[in-house]
Amino acid sequence: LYLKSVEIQGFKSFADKTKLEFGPGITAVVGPNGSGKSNISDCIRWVLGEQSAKTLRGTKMEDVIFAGSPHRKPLSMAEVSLTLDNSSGILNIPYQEVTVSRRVFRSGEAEYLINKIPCRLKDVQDLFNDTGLGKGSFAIIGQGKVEEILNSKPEERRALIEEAA
Amino acid sequence: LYLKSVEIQGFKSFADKTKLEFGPGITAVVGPNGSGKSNISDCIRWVLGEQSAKTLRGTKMEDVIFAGSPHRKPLSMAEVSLTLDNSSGILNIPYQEVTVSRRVFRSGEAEYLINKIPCRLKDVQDLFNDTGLGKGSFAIIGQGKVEEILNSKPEERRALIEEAA
Amino acid sequence: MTKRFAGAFEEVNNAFGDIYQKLFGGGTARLQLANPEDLLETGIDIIVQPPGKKLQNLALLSGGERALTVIALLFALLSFKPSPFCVLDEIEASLDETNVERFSQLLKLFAEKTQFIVISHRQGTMEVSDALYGVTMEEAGVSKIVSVRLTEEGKQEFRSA
Amino acid sequence: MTKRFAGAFEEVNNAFGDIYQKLFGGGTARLQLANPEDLLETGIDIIVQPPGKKLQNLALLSGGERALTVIALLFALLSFKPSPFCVLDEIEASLDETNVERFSQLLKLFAEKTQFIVISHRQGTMEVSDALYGVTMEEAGVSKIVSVRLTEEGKQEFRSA
Ligand SMILES: Nc1ncnc2c1ncn2[C@@H]1O[C@H](COP(=O)(O)OP(=O)(O)OP(=O)(O)O)[C@@H](O)[C@H]1O
Ligand SMILES: Nc1ncnc2c1ncn2[C@@H]1O[C@H](COP(=O)(O)OP(=O)(O)OP(=O)(O)O)[C@@H](O)[C@H]1O
Ligand SMILES: [Mg+2]
Ligand SMILES: [Mg+2]
Repeated sequence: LYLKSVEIQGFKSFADKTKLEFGPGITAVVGPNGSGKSNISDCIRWVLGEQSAKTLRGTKMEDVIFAGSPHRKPLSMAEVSLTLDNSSGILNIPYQEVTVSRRVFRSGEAEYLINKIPCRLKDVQDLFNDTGLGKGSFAIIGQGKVEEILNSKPEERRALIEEAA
Repeated sequence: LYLKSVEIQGFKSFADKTKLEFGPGITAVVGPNGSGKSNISDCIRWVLGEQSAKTLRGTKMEDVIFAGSPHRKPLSMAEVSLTLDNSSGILNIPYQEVTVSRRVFRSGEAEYLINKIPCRLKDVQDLFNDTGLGKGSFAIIGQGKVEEILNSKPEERRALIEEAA
Repeated sequence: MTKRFAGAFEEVNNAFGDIYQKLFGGGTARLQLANPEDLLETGIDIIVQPPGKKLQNLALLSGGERALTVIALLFALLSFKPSPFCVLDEIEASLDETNVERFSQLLKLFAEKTQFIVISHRQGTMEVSDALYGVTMEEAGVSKIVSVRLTEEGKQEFRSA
Repeated sequence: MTKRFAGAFEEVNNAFGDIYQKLFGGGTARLQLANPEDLLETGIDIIVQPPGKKLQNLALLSGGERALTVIALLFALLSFKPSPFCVLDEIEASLDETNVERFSQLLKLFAEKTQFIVISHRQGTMEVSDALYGVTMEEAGVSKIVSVRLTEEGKQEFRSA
């Protein structure tokens, strides 16, 4: 299983349609404070099925929609699409390439698609189960994670192993 | 009131007698991870009267005594002396120069001295009261302080102002 | 009692808004009483708007923006209740180079009235210092201090020590 | 249930001790069950001894030593439960240059089996990357991506952007 690209539109500070393509190995993301780097990490978390607005630094899910700027009005929808190479067949659906998309609207309505076919959030979460991208995986190590683990109690650290097992 | 010097012996990683002298303006302290920079900050906190072992990253006060290394035995005492220029008379004792010393022994016994005269912890704390070096002052901003304030609740932030007022 | 708190709050708030603008090169920030009627117990919220951005909850801001906001608050508290000297332990760790530059200028300003001892890995901070101590552990587990002269190369070398 | 936890604990613990030594250039580390009899509920303690230092509570170690210890743990968890790709957001912020160097070597090793997306301000990390994206906000409040070629100067410039 191999990440090919992420397409972002209207998610947090990514008002304009943006596509990031990924190769093997290490891709570094650099830039000044507040430019949008962690927002990219939030995009990926979100399209994989994150349901906690707090983990995405907001209070409600609609907080991820571009809220406007001095020169731009707020947008009404946020959309992220993640494309994976599935030639290994790890995702148990019969496609060589799989694109998972997620949208949210100001109304709070949400849409989920797998290869352009509408589905439910549960289908997305089930798709990634046991692939190392689902719940309890370490696919995303956020900006406060190291601090969080250092300040955690012994019982909370147990949870790290329990969720992985 | 003006910091002139700090002398350290046996406090955490400072096994050998060490003297730091300070001028006006900004003194930078640099060095690799784990070399002892924050330990210097702990020294100053401690000699000003810090009573919480937790704030000094330990579980009991004796944790600040040099615990030994591959080539050295543990020491039995830690001592820090802080020397201030008091020509402004801000510290209300009749000395131009004031040296405050604090010692702790493995037994847990402690000694406090002001200009070599033994005194109690309370005398040291009273000396620094209302000088901007006492409790509730911002003389020491520790390595986790920014994170701590960011994660604090509104009521805890209130405490910052209350203690200063 | 609450009169003193209200006075302190006012003063810190003004300094906070002011210092925030210096550090961010614009924008606005203020402290807000969560319950203005309850001066005895009310918590304090932080409301900020970085330059060119919308008014937002501190939580949605970036790691560096959040750190810089708290640095502004700490310096506001320091201006309200000054200390003869102040020890800062790596408070600018999450700032990018531009923000470290702004932070170091603020430090120089405050250093006119306060002695600072700044533990740092950042070049920008070292560049405004008047003296530099290097801490090393040549012998395992034992700290040793070296006084370092502030040449350009010297600072580079020490950063990578 | 507890059998699975015990197995996971064993495997993560071995990887942890191993990776810790790579990152610290020596020393020892292990996880310890706070209550070995109570496999269902027991918490987990972290016991470490950096090279040349005594066995100590994690709390007494330095900011950088603590961060590096947790990085070792995270990579141990990643080796036990691999992901096809992994996003790391500024996890090496408190490390000095030497430790960033060691961290970047570990990253290269893991990158043979895992794609990494690493958000970073650190030169050492940028130097082991195969591709680089720059994020900018030329227009206030709107992020824009620039693909950056990995020349020496290019990396320096971007770091100070
Ligand atoms: N819904 C939204 N609409 C518009 N902008 C948003 C939205 N949510 C967050 N932002 C903005 O995105 C910026 C944060 O970006 P991000 O956290 O990605 O920064 P960063 O590049 O990781 O910075 P740092 O290096 O400081 O961690 C903030 O300035 C915030 O105001
Ligand atoms: N009582 C003690 N005896 C001996 N060594 C100690 C004692 N207490 C702490 N130490 C050691 O001091 C070191 C920590 O030093 P310190 O926190 O000052 O590092 P630092 O220079 O601030 O590093 P960083 O840049 O990572 O923050 C640790 O390695 C710890 O083992
Ligand atoms: Mg960030
Ligand atoms: Mg430190």
